[in-house]
Amino acid sequence: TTRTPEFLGLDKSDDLVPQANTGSDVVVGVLDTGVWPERKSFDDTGFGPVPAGWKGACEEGKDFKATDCNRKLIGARFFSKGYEASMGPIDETRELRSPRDSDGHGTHTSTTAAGSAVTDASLLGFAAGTARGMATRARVAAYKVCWVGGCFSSDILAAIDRAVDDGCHVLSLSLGGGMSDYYRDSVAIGAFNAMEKGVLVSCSAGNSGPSASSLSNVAPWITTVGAGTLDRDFPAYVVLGNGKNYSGVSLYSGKPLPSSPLPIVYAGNASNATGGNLCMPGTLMPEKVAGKIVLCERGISPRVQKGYVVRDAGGAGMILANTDANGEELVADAHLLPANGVGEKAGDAIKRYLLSEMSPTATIVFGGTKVGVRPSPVVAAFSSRGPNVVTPEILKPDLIAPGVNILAGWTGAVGPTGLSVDSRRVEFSIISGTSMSCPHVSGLAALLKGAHPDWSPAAIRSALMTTAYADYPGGNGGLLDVATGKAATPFDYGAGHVDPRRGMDPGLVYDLTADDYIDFLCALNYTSLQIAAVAKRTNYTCDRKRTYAVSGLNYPSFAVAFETASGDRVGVATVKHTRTMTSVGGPGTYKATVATAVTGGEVKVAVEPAELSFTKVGEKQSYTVSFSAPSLPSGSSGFGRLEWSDGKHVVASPIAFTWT
Amino acid sequence: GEEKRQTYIVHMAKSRRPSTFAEHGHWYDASLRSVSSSAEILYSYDTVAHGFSARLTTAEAQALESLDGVLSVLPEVRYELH
Repeated sequence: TTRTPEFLGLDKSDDLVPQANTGSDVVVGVLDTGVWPERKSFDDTGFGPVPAGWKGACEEGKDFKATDCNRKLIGARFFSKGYEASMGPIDETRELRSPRDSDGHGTHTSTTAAGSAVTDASLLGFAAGTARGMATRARVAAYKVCWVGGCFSSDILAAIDRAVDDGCHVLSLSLGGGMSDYYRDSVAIGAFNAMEKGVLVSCSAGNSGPSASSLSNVAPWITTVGAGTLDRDFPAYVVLGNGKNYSGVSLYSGKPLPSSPLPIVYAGNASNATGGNLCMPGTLMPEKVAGKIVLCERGISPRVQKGYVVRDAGGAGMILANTDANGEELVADAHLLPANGVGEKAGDAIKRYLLSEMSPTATIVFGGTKVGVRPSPVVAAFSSRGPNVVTPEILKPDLIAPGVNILAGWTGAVGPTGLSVDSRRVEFSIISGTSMSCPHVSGLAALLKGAHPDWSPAAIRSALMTTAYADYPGGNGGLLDVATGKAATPFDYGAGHVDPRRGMDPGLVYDLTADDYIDFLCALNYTSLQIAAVAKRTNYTCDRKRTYAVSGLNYPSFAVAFETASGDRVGVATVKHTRTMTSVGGPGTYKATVATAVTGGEVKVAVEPAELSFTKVGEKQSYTVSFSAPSLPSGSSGFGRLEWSDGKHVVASPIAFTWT
Repeated sequence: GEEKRQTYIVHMAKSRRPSTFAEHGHWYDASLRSVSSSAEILYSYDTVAHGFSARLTTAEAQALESLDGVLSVLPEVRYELH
C-alpha cells in the first residue's frame, strides 16, 4: 500500500523492528482469491532461504507453476472441492483451477499484509508512492478459497487446516458468513485450533455498517477488524451551470470532459424502467443520455458497472450520488468514463438543480490525489458495528485499521473495475472494505510476532488493542463516524485505530490461553459435544463446582451488560469483571484511571486495586473492576475507557455499557 | 430421482476412534460408508479440526449424527469476501 505506512508510522520502521532481518521467519497465510505471483510486491530480493520447518508448497494448476513461488511468496495452494461439489466444475474461461488470482482481491490483501516495497507505484497516477505491505520482511503463503460463486466452508476449513500444518504464524481472512454460534462456524472452529497452536487469526468485521449488530467473525479468539479512512482523498468537483460547486471523489484517468459545460440529465428521467435512477444494464435510453452527464444513484448494481452502462448508452460522464444508505461516505472508483462519486447531500442538491432547470448543465473537474486530509481516520460507514450479537459480553470489533481507498497489488487478469469490458491492466488497484483493513492488522501482527516471537496470539492482539487510539491528537471528542458525522463509539471502532509503533511496546498485555477460552465456552453453557466440536477436547466437561463467567475472560476490552429493572424497582446493579495483566515491559507501577459517558445516568466504576506494581517481565497482576449503574431503559448504552499508565506506557481498554 | 445432496462438515472425536481402525482416515471412511454407499470424502481434516466433509442427503447426515464418535454434522456455509 501507499500512504498507510506513513499514516501508521511504519516509515520509521527501523524503530519498530530493530534487527534488520527480524520477521523474515514469520509467515502470513492469506485465505482469499489466490495470488498473482508476478507482481513486484512478491520480489524476494534480499530474502534468505524459506524458514526451516516450512511445510508449505506451491501447487501447480492452470497457469500456475511451482516456480511461480519464491523466497517471498513461499506457498500457494487452492481449495475448490467444496466449491465444485456445490456449484459444478469450475468454468476455466472465467476462473482458474489453480492458486492464480483471477479476481484481484487476494493479490490486494496479500500484498497489503506483507508485500515487498515497490517504488513508483500508483493506480493510473493516483495514490503514487512506494507501495509496501505492513510486514515487508514476512513471507507470504496464499490459500485460494474464494471463487466466482463464493467461498465455501469446507474449502476454508481445509485451507486453515493446511495453513497451520504448513507453518503459518498469522492467518488473514477477509471474508465472513453471517452470525452463528461458534460450534457451527467453521472459521471460528478453525481459528480456535489455529490459536491453540500459536497462530494469530485476523478476520474482517464485515461491510454491513452502519447498521448496529452487523458484525461477523466475533469469536473472542479471532482478531476482528473494522475499517477507517486514511488522510488521503481523490477529489473531483461537479461544477453546475448555476455556478455551484460540489466535491466528490474519482479515480478516473482518461480523456477529460470538454472544457465547456455539458447537458446533465437525471437517470430516472432517461429511462422507462422502474428504478431507472440506478443505471442498471439496459435501462438508459440512448437518445436521452447521448453526450450528456448522467446523474445515477447508488444501489443494487456495482458502482463501476453503472459507469459502463452510462458509457454504453452514449453518456459523456456520470455523477454517482449516494443515497441515505451511504450518506456522505465517498468511495473512489476507476470508472471507465469521466465520473464523480458524491455524497447524499450533494447528490440531492444536484438533483434539485437539474430537475428545476430547463437546460441544466455541468462539468466534472478532477483533482488528483490529496493527502493530509483531516480529520482522519474516521470510521467507514460500511464498517460493521457492534454490539456483538453472538456474545454481547465480548466487545467487537476489536479495533479498526485503514480500509478505505487502499492501493495494493492487483491481478493481471482483470482491470481495476473488475469488469470484463475493462481492458486496462494495472499493477496496483484501489479498493475499499474491511477486507482491506484486515490484512493491515494481519501484517502488523506479523511485525509484532517477528519482534516478540514468544508472544501468544492473545498477547499480540492485546498489544495492538491497548495501544490503539480513540481520539485525534489534541483530543477533541473522539474519532468520528462518517455515517453520522458525529463521534463514533467502541461499538464502531472497538479499542480504536491501530497504532503499531505503540503496539510494539505495550508495557502490559492481557494474555489468554486455549483453556481460558474453554472456560469462556463453559460460561456460555456449551455442552461437552459443542466444546469438543470447537476445541477438539473429547469428553471435556465443565466443572460444576466452578462459577464460570464471560466477564472473567481476560479480554482487553469490556462489554458490560446490565439488566433493566422491571416494574417499580429502581435499583443499582453492579457487574464485576476480573482481569490479569502480564508485564512485557519490565518494572513499573501502573495507576488506573477511568472515564465514562452515559446518557441518562451515571455508571460508577471502581478498580481494585487501583495501582499495580510489576518488578519484572512475565510478572502477572490481577484486578477487579466493579461497574455500578442505575436501571436505564432497555436499549440504553454508554461508553468509557479504562487506562493503566506507568507514565511511559498507556494500556487502554474501551468499555461499552448496555441495558437489556 | 435421487434425493438432493449437499456438503456437510462432519466433526469427529478423534480419541473415540475404535482400535479396529489403524488410521483415522479409515475410520472416517467407514463411518461415511455406514450411511452411504456412494458418498465420497471431499476433505479430511486433521490439524485444526478432526473429521471430514462429504456430499450427503439429509437422511444420511442425520444417520451420521447418531454414530458414536460423531460430534457434529454441519451443513456447508457460503462465505463472502468483504
